[in-house]
Amino acid sequence: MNLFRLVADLMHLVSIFILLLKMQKTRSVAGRCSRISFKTQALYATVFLTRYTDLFANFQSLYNTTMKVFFIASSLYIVFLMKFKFKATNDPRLDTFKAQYVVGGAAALALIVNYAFTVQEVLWTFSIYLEAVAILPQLFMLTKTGEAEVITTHYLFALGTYRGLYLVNWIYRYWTEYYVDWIVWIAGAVQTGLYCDFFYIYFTKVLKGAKFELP
Amino acid sequence: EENTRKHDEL
Repeated sequence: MNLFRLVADLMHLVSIFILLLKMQKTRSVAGRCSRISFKTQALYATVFLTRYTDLFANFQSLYNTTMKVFFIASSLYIVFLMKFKFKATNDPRLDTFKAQYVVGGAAALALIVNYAFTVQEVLWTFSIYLEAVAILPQLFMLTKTGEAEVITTHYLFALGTYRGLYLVNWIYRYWTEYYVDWIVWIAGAVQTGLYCDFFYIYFTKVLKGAKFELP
Repeated sequence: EENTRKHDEL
């Protein structure tokens, strides 16, 4: 474990707490002008369920196991809140990104490009590829609604920063322990790349107190 | 390959 990865995981936790706070506070998934994509949250739940199949078989540390359990539980809880508790405020007509394309694409690629053709390894690889593009329905929704509440932008900032810091963690681990993992490196770079234009707007507008509005 | 070693990252 290194500081970069620890802070990255904490930013991931922060993003989940921001989302839960927003949903509890506004008691909905659609604030005045910003909406949370159910598809993205469902994709994240899938990512954690397919990635942590080794939850009991592969004990790394108490931290690792605790975080895995938290990510699985929180992502399922968010899906539950969106699907049942705040269902009335969830408008599927705005969540129009074709999620089946990213799921199909990630599954196909995981069957072709993986480290071992075993069920667990292919599921793990699928979760890595899926996580890279899971934010697309959410970003797509932002482009449709054209603007987002500030708290939603902080959610996206934390989420984007988490994987961005993992990139730094991988550079550090390559440099210190010759750690190489092409699959997570490339997927992580794609994932962080998807946030670039969001980060640009976030830093140039939201942090200056302006509303988050897409040009 | 050694990459199928136990995944130690979240």
